[in-house]
Amino acid sequence: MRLSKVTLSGFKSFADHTEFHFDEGIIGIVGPNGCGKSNVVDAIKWVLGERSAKSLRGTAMADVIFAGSAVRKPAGSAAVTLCFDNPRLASGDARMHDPFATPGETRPAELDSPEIEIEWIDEAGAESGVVRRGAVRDRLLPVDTDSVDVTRRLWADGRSEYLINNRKVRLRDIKDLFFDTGIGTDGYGIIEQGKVAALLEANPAERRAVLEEAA
Amino acid sequence: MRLSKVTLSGFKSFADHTEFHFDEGIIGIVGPNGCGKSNVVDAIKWVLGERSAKSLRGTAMADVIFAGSAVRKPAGSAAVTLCFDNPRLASGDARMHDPFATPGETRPAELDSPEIEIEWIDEAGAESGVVRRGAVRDRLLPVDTDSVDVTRRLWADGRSEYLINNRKVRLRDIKDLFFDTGIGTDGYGIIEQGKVAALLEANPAERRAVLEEAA
Amino acid sequence: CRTRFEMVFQAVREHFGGTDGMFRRLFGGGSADIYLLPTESGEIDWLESGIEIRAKPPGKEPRVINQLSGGEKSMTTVALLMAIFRSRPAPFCILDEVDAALDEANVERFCGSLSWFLDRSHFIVITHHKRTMQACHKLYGVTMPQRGVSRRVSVRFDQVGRDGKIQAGVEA
Amino acid sequence: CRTRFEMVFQAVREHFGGTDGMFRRLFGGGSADIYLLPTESGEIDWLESGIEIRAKPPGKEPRVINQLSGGEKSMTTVALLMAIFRSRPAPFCILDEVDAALDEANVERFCGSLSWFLDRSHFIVITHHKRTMQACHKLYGVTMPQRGVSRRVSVRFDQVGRDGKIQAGVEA
Ligand SMILES: Nc1ncnc2c1ncn2[C@@H]1O[C@H](COP(=O)(O)OP(=O)(O)OP(=O)(O)O)[C@@H](O)[C@H]1O
Ligand SMILES: Nc1ncnc2c1ncn2[C@@H]1O[C@H](COP(=O)(O)OP(=O)(O)OP(=O)(O)O)[C@@H](O)[C@H]1O
Ligand SMILES: [Mg+2]
Ligand SMILES: [Mg+2]
Repeated sequence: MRLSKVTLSGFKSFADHTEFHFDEGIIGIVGPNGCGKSNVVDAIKWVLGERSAKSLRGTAMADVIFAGSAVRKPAGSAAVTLCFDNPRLASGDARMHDPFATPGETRPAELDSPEIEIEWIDEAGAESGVVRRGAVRDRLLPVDTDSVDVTRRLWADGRSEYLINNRKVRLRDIKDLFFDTGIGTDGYGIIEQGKVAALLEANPAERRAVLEEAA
Repeated sequence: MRLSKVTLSGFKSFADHTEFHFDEGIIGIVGPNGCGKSNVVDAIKWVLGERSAKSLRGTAMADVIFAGSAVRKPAGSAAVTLCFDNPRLASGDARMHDPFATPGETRPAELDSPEIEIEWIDEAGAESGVVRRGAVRDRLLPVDTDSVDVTRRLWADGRSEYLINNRKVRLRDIKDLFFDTGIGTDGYGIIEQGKVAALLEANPAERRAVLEEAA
Repeated sequence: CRTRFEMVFQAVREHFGGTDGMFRRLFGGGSADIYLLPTESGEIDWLESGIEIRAKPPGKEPRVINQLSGGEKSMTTVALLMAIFRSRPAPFCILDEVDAALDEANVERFCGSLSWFLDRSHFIVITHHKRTMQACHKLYGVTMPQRGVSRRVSVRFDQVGRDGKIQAGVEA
Repeated sequence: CRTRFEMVFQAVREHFGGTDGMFRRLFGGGSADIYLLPTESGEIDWLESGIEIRAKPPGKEPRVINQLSGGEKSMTTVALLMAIFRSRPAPFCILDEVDAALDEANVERFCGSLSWFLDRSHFIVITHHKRTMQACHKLYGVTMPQRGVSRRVSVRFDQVGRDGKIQAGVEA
């Protein structure tokens, strides 16, 4: 379930459509101070469901929309899409890929993540379908496609939208999609700039929360 | 009033007597991670009157005493001395060197720092003399010598001592000595490791406090 | 049956402070550990207890973790993060200038540690260190040819100048 | 008579955000300012009001200072510190790895800014950047030949190896 691509458009300093392909083991992002490297990290956190404007270094969520520059007008909206590989697993059962499972043993059922429901919303805003995690056992993400696109969009007038494979969902559904995968805005997988020592300097309860995310 | 020398002995990782001479405009301190560079900054803050163990990265003040290593026993005490140049000023009046003074005008008396008293303590702990700032007008520090040594010592049993030119004083006297010189543990003159952006990220009242230190 | 938390905790503890754990690998020795703190009741509670970290670089005896230097703290955090990854890999890991406080020797060890995990995850690393750039399999440059507007270019290591500026690269 | 605070505030404001102020010098343009915030009463009070900082690198329009990047924040802080120094020099200034987040071009500008102040003060700079080491008039190395025990050596720039290790130096 690798993160294979990030697409930004109108997000912070990325006024134009920009793509980053993550098709190698170690990808470096380099460049002068203030050019937009950490804005890419903010974009990824934002799509994963970040709700605090402060943790995206702004004061209001609208601060993520390209605010204009000396030569460009402000953008009307910001949109970021994350694309994840979601191949069919050879062994057939996603649970078998769990690092907790002892080889040969099947995982005790109570360790299984709870039934998750992803609800698609149609144009009129009504519920138009539900996917249960149990229904898609042979892929890590409970969506039956080889790759999954997750998109978040925000307009200057405050409207916002979440999409999975171009179908509208709610924020809760995005959180459910990534439940138990180790990805999340508070996860241990993202170390922001200047926060390297934060794990050490946190209090014991905060450290526990990080490990619980991994559990 | 330059800081011309720092001497450490038994302070943190400086088990042995160590001197740093600051006789050039820009002095660099370099070396591998964990070797003791920031400990020198802690030593300077400590002599200037720092009272919080936490701001010296410890939990108790005794943490500044060399705690031993794989091959060395712990030290019995920690001592640091700062040596300041304190030449007689040509123009005779220290106040004339004040950046607030408009050339040609003498500074209005109410801008003068309040009368400061430095009380020396004799061996028996009794007061043995007082120096008033007014008495030493032609030097920046109110002590009538070309250089001023300020020392702080701490023993493992908790006893501590402050000295100016080898004569015992109280912590208050060290603070008075540096009153209005821009030096102080909260001053704008020391930027600790990892705290570069602290001035920007502080709240408006804390920023005001830094500027008041300069006033 | 042990809870998931208990299983993860034990796994991370082993991968962090064990004899072949990440701490000893990154520091070339020393010792480290994570342990649960007793709650108000004085007992250790798997459901409530907070976590304390102990880390001793080789030959040193810091009483608390706060006495470590800036670089030692960065390396200890990287070791702990890698230990969590070994216990429970996440699909990706983003490191934004975690090498900022490191000296050259530690940058070298940090780069080496990334390659131990390539079978489980992939890394996105933001850096100004030339050595870290060399450890990357692919580099993206982000510049602002028009002030205020970010543009992505693909670069090879040799196109990142000595002064950090990105020379001609292929526009996205 | 204006209080000392008022005099310092006005001096720092000019030295920070003026046309020839430190911010424009370090960023090669842009604009910056410090201003007093009204208190609860809605009035600006020279004795109580807190201070707000505004900084706009050339060609950018950040709404709040928190939107600046890591390197831009470091440079803005250095500009403000230098402005305070210009208004009210202190006998010394200690900078512990303030260049950690800077790219090579900004390290160069940072080093240049130190030399503007040598008539008023002297600097003690802790760094891992080779370029900053070159800007120093004298270098001290701190190493631990015996683990856990710091030792000071005098070094010349050419004795600090490419890998940051200090080669043979004269023991003090
Ligand atoms: N909504 C927005 N519209 C336009 N520009 C923005 C917006 N939000 C932030 N910025 C700009 O983005 C820049 C910061 O980018 P970022 O933090 O990604 O830099 P960086 O490449 O990580 O630099 P460094 O190497 O210093 O860490 C700031 O200059 C800020 O003004
Ligand atoms: N009382 C003490 N006795 C012995 N060693 C101590 C004492 N207090 C701190 N130390 C040691 O000093 C070391 C930290 O030193 P310091 O923070 O000065 O390193 P540094 O040279 O600044 O490194 P970096 O480049 O990583 O910032 C730690 O390893 C710590 O264990
Ligand atoms: Mg950044
Ligand atoms: Mg340090």
